[in-house]
Amino acid sequence: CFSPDVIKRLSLYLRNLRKIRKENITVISSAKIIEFLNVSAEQFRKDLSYFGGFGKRGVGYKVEKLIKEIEAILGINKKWPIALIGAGKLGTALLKFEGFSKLNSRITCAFDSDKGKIGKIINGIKIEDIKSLGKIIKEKEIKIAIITAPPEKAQGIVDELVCLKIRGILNFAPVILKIPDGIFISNVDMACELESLLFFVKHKDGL
Amino acid sequence: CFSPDVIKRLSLYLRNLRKIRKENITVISSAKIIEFLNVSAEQFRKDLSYFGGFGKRGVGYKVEKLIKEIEAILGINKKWPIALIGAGKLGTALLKFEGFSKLNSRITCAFDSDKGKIGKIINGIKIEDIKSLGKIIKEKEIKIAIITAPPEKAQGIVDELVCLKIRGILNFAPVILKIPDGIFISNVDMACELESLLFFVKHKDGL
Ligand SMILES: NC(=O)c1ccc[n+]([C@@H]2O[C@H](COP(=O)([O-])OP(=O)(O)OC[C@H]3O[C@@H](n4cnc5c(N)ncnc54)[C@H](O)[C@@H]3O)[C@@H](O)[C@H]2O)c1
Ligand SMILES: NC(=O)c1ccc[n+]([C@@H]2O[C@H](COP(=O)([O-])OP(=O)(O)OC[C@H]3O[C@@H](n4cnc5c(N)ncnc54)[C@H](O)[C@@H]3O)[C@@H](O)[C@H]2O)c1
Repeated sequence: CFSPDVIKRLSLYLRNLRKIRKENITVISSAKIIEFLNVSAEQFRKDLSYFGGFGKRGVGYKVEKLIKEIEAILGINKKWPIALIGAGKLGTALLKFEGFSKLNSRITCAFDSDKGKIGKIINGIKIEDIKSLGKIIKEKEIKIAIITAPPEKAQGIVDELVCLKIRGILNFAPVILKIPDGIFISNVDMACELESLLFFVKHKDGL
Repeated sequence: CFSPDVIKRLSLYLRNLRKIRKENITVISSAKIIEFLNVSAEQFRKDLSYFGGFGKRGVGYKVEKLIKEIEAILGINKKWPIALIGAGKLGTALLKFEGFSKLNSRITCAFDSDKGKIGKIINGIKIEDIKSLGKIIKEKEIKIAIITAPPEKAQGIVDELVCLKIRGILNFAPVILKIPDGIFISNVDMACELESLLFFVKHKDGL
């Protein structure tokens, strides 16, 4: 299987290619695609070769064709509904984030347990009561959930999602979630990122 | 030098140890410390050995002592002031995030270019005009900045921070920032995380 890093690099190539397309450039060298990405031309060719390789050496890559190929690999063309759970400070920021809508997998529903938030509409999405999670996840055939609930509530929510046959979780709560095999989880731990950054800055100055 | 992964694992061990300490447990096995972390006991011992190793095999680890050791390694004891740039939706959520205050490195100032936001106070922090970035960064001897500004503004802001001798950047804008050697950058790219999660979920079902 592929390492998550290959996929993350593909989505960075795609972002650069979309920028290049805006400048009306139709054919481009790999050097331009990987500009500023800290990736070697070797790595770039290797990443593409996983999926059959595209373009010819020395001739360059057709921008539009490569965009379509990478979008197909990333499955961007297939729309996936996503549920967001915990419409607090971070959840609200994510509901309004433009960056997710480009992925074609929009957040289509959101849940909270706070009576003061249930029924509110954020960016066109109505906040539902967490009690109706089961009903709505089944109705909308939701396979992906974003967790922006408090850390002590996250495991309970995930246990319920597992019963509802969820397949992927993007977790922002700073806890390690226990999930059965077969479910993909991606943890975004901002405190951990900051802590590791602080270490390297301090370490550079001599501990 | 250490890989960021070692440091991120240390901060996860620390989080588990703090939880264990709350249960009034004073000595613990490595198995308990690495519970639910996808880490082997081997890896745990190796991570600690970078820094001199602690505890004896078979006897277990003294919880309080290990917490102090890891905090010292992560430099948690030294206070670091942090500047946040872009007090919008995400910036505001981060200003209110409890998780950063535990790290002992609080966000001590925030900046924005929007007249409607300058002067506002969020979680006790006054939003300053981006025009006074230079003055305040020097006054408060700030070495770390968090970027939550729009992607097209991020590079310009970073260029100014580089001149102000910033040492570390936690970047949330979905762009690749060009920085000189010697400055540490950690990118949190939520769209990229979601895209890679979607790929694995789709891939599992057969592309
Ligand atoms: N604020 C940030 O910038 C930030 C940064 C990194 C990580 N996080 C993490 O993200 C999560 C959310 O943080 P926040 O700052 O938005 O907190 P918050 O308290 O503002 O939001 C949490 C929301 O979850 C809701 N909730 C509580 N129990 C629930 C349940 N059982 N089901 C559904 N909803 C429930 C609450 O009513 C609230 O609206 C936390 O785990 C936090 O540690 C936040
Ligand atoms: N909202 C999210 O959940 C989310 C998630 C992931 C990444 N991001 C990224 O984080 C960044 C912020 O996103 P947001 O949703 O908070 O957007 P936003 O528009 O709400 O906030 C951006 C803020 O930056 C300020 N700003 C603009 N130019 C500036 C400058 N030169 N100097 C200082 N401040 C300036 C704006 O006035 C605004 O307050 C963006 O790069 C976005 O792509 C946001």
